[in-house]
Amino acid sequence: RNPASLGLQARVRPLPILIATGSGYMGYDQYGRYKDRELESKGIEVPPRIANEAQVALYKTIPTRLLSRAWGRLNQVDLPTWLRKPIYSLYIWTFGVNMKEAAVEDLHQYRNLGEFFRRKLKPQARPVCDSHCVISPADGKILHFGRVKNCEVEQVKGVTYSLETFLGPHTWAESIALNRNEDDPTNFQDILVTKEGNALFHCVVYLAPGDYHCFHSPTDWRVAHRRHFPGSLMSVNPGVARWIKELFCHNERVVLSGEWAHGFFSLTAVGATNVGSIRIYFDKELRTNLPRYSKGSFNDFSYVSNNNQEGISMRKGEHLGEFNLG
Amino acid sequence: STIVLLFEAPKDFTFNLKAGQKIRYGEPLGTM
Repeated sequence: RNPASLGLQARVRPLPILIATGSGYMGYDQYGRYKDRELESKGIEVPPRIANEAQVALYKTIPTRLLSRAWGRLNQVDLPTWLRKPIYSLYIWTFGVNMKEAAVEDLHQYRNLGEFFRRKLKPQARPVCDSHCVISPADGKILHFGRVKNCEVEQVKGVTYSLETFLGPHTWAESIALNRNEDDPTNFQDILVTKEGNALFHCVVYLAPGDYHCFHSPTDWRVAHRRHFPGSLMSVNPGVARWIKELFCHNERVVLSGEWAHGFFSLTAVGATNVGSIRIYFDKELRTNLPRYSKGSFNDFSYVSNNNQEGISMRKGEHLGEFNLG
Repeated sequence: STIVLLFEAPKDFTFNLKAGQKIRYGEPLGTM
């Protein structure tokens, strides 16, 4: 019974306790999900299981921004030519990428995975719909859509986040020079709706790892203001979006706001763990996923200046920006 | 990653979408 073996025993003892509690918790959680599925199969609507504050705080302790930047650095390393095809083919097979639509189909042309991730499409691969005023800005999956009610936006059915937390205080109006309806607005949502008979709508598009990761202008509009919220880079896949309320308010994001034919219009690009950086082609100042930021902060930038009262005019379908690895 | 569109439009604007469906850049989201 020498001290070394006592020390080892002391270290080893917590391990089985941790494993037992962890697996006990997992078992309890899985049983609950099984019960939910049972109820749903009987047609009973079950509210989504939302993470509690402790679980969200635990998740946020994971250094997702550091991991994201490390992932980005790794994917900037140029691969030897002979290794490119096997690596990219594995990525293509894993995430179901359709290389026939890519502007450059030859895998050897992509020096690293970061460049492969930023691949462009053949112009004719995505015809822009002429007969509708709003189009999808990107390839992806529709997570949720509909009218905004009571200043709450649904990230997925039944899980909401606050409109005001997501967009930040309404101080950009000066740069959009929105002529708001006269009567005094009662809440944040009313402030955004500038014309009688209008309502506020939202649509959430989730881009999976294998999707084309550039995004385009969803309509003819003029972009007057950019607000960059540094933040976490938690995963935004549909499973996590169903589990963490206010997920899009925790994550790093870039809010572009302006005006279209019917009044207020905004597009927000929300980063995620493996896709931490957001680029807006006409905004050379924007830097995202930087090592240091103060929690809850945001920085504003107006595209309306003395010699450009209009802001940035964007045509429907025009290249607007892209997500980058890391 | 995710893109969130928030915009005002006449009340009769309707989305022609289904939650969970795949969509591609350039396809219509809705009609007035």
